[in-house]
Amino acid sequence: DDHPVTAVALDTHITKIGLVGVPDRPGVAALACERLAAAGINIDLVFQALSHENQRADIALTVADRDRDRAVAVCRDTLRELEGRDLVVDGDVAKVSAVGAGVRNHVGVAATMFRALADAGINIQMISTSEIKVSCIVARADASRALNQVHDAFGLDSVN
Amino acid sequence: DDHPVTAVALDTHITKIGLVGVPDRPGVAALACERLAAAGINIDLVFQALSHENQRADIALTVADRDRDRAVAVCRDTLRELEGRDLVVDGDVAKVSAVGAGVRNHVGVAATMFRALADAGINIQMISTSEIKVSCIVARADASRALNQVHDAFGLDSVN
Ligand SMILES: C[C@@H](O)[C@H](N)C(=O)O
Ligand SMILES: C[C@@H](O)[C@H](N)C(=O)O
Repeated sequence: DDHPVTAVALDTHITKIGLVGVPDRPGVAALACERLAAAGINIDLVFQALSHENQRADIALTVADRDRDRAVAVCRDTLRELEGRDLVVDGDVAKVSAVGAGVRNHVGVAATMFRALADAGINIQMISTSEIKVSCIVARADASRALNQVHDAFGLDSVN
Repeated sequence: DDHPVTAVALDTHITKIGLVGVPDRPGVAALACERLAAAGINIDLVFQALSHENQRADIALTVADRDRDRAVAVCRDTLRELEGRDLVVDGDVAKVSAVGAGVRNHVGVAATMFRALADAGINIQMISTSEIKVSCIVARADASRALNQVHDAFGLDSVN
């Protein structure tokens, strides 16, 4: 299959919220997400990679820009309750995603996407993947270049 | 829709590899994934959450157990080339995923999944999400309990 990726999507209306240095024990991710759900806030993506060596971890998430203020307030309260270390908030982000049935078993799809961004000098802030999608969080200012670079890298027709 | 999640999946044949403290600059994620692709290794999932304060970041990934030795060798070389801080490898992990069309806009799906795991005392090691799936990496020993707890939490028929 010479087109493992069949679409590239861009969402610029998201805000990144990071709960830094929360305890790495059962119930922490649940509490954070429950508090947001209770406030009626839909979580776009959730990111957690490696734990720190001090039994702490970072949980990052993205929400719609329109939910930013309420989500930040909820997360700040949650962080305090968990005795987490810090809250980071960045509205200047965008999500670029490569979508296709070939993502799951086509070796090199992530590499192709990441290389397209790298060649354009675009830094990848967060990564989330599934069997049909690779999503990267980049700076808002890089959004349209990111979309075009990834689009070209997968041999798709011009977006414009 | 009272069944936002329609299936729960489990994969116990995966190994977690973490590239700890790699430079947070364009080209790093690309290099790591290109080296794995060049070795013919398919990446299952890629995880990157928040950067560290010293312009470093962690990139974690999962590969099939059968690819572990080669993947670790490739990642070790890549880490050295990037002057990253550490490589972590853990084969004692499993991926439990909640899948369904309701994940994307049904507030609280992530909360429900994470709470199911928490109530069973299961620690979440890594999180990756998409609009139709929430995946958690847990300890291999927790795998079948994780599957059952999440299954029950979403009101699905028994797996057994
Ligand atoms: C950090 C967070 O994911 C924690 N390990 C939990 O299980 O909730
Ligand atoms: C850490 C890694 O994702 C880096 N920021 C890159 O763009 O490749």
